[in-house]
Amino acid sequence: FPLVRMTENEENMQLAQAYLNQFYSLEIEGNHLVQSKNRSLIDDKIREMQAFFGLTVTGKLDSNTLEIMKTPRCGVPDVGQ
Amino acid sequence: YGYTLPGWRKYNLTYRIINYTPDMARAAVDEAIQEGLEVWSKVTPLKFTKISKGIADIMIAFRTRVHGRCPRYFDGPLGVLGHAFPPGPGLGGDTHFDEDENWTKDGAGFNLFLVAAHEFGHALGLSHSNDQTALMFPNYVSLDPRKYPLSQDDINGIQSIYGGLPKEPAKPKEPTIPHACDPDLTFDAITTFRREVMFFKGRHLWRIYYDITDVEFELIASFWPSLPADLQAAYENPRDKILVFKDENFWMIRGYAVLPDYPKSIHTLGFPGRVKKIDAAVCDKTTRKTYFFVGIWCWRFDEMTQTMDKGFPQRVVKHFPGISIRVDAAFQYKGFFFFSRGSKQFEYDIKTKNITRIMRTNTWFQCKEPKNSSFGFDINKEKAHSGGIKILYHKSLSLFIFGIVHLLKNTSIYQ
Repeated sequence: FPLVRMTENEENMQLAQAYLNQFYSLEIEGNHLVQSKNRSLIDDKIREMQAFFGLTVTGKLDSNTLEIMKTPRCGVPDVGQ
Repeated sequence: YGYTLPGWRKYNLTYRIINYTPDMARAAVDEAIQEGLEVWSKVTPLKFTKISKGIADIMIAFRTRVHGRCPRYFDGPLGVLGHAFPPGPGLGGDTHFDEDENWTKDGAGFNLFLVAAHEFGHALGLSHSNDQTALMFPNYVSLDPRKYPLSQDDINGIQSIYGGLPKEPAKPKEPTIPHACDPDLTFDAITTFRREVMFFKGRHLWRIYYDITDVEFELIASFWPSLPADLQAAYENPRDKILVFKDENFWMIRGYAVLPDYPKSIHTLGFPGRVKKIDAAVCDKTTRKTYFFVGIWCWRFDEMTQTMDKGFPQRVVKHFPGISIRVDAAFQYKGFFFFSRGSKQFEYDIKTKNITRIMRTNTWFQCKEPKNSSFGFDINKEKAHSGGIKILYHKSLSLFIFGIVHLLKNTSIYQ
């Protein structure tokens, strides 16, 4: 079970990173940072995304946030266009 | 809402559909795209024209995965449905739809009209809105495609860039119908015509007859459809024609016919280029000389030689002592000149060169109680007859005394 759990979290994190890269300029802003700072930037980007969609701003990948990320959408970034 | 300025620097934009999805009939795609653009043109001055070849402002294509030189890519079914680029050259305005989606014209799959309308918002300069009711909200929301999809947020956004719909041109005011007994009645022009006197006002004229106690109220167009309204001067020449003037043009009329080759320029009569309109004109039937009034000046035209007399223009007051006014209209009746200015009229003896009477312009219509209403006849029917009109020359002792008093009173004012 722990192994499966990890995989699902990883998948979600990959999804989140890809989403935030594409729509919230994560990659552009974070590619020069060390990993610890990068993690903090991801949390900030999650907060930014949650705020944009009117979700509770936690900075964590909760189910509502993931649900929004999985919804079909427009490919134009929400920020940094 | 968010937007990028300046948007397109024009209001007429072209679009071209480069390829079609096999998911829908071509006509349905055309319709969805057109309606997607109309969503925006309904609230802005923007107009969209479809072209079938060449480079359009908005190039529309169905693509998959990484496609061409587009810096954005598609991700297979679901996920990203489409993207578009903000106004500008090159990729600017271009709109791509992910061919890996199931495009439809109704609720099953993804409605092309809704996605297209959203993407065209980007192509016009809008960015995503966080208002969940807005079409520019980034996530796909299945709306009823029959309903207008823009929220107020979308409308505010697009109008921030392009402004609102152009205002409808103001409806022309209903032309007012002049009242014969209005104490403030003025005339545009007056002329005799055979045994009648015609008083022009706006689109209308009144006709009175020398020997018949009757007055008619008509539309000018009912006699001469080609004449404009708001004539400025008119006179009857010795050759049984009337000439009517408006701005730099004049028309010649014989009976019910406007003669061919008219209007002509007033400058063909000998006026200098600085004269842009004639205020009034009257022909002295005895001398066959026509006087044209332009502001404080008058010209004299010889009807026999069809040339302007030398020594003119002269100041009106110099040639017609006592007439120190700008004349609205003038005509000759039973030897006298009658000059109108505003609601006043001056009877003028051209032999003795002095004012013999001052009266209201509408004295000719024998109004019993001048007031702001029609009298005796229903002018709303545009044609009417008054009863019992008496021309001024019918003796009236009280009127005569009234005239003398006013003459004495006003001669001093106008000289």
